[in-house]
Amino acid sequence: REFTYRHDEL
Amino acid sequence: MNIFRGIADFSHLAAIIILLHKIWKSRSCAGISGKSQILFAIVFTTRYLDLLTSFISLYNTSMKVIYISCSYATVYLIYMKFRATYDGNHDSFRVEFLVVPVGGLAVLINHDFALLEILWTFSIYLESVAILPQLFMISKTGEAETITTHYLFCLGLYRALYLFNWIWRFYFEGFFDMIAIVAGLVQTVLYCDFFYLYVTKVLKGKKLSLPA
Repeated sequence: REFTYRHDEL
Repeated sequence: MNIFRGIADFSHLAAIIILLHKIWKSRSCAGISGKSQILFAIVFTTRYLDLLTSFISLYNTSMKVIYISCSYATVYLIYMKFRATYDGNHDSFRVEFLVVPVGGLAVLINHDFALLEILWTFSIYLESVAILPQLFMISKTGEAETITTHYLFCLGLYRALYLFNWIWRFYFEGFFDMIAIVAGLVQTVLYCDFFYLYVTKVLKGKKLSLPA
C-alpha cells in the first residue's frame, strides 16, 4: 500500500 | 496545502527556533526538559525516514531536514555544550514508561505491518506524549520562564491547527487517517491545561507559576 499523504504532512 | 497546515508548520518551526534561540542566547538550558527534546529527536528521525524513499517537494524536504537538524542541535546544546546548566534533578520523568508502551502500541495498532510503517506509527504515538517530561518538569518546579511558555504555546498551537487541517482534508479531499487524528487529539488535550494558564497568566504579563 502507498501512503503518499503521509510523506506530505510534517 | 490549506491555511491551517501552513500556519501549523510555521508555528512548529517557530517553537523549535524559539527554544534553540533561548538556549543559545542565555547560554543555559535551565527549565528545559532534555528528555522531551530527546523524544522529539526520536520522533523526527523515525518519521522522516521517508526522506530516503520519496520526494514530495522542496518545501517538504527542507522542513523535514530543518526539523531534524534543529532537534539534534537542541539535544547537543542541552547534553553537551551547556550541560552544566541542565537541570537533571527536576527532569525526572521516567521516559521508559512512555517509549515502551508506545512502541508496543505501534506494533499492535498500525495500518500495515511493515518496518517503515511501524516506525511512522511509533513516531505519531510518541509525539503525542513527548511533551510530558517537559510539563512534568514545570509542574515539579512550579514555574516556567516566559520564553519557555511561548515555546510550548507554539508547539501546542501547531498540533491544534493540524486537527483543523484534518477536518479540512476530510471535507475537501475525503482523506482521513484515524491513527494521526486520535494521536493528534490526545496531544492537543495534553496542552489544554497549559493553554488556559498561558492565556490567563502569560498573556496578561504575569509569569507562569503554579500554586504550591
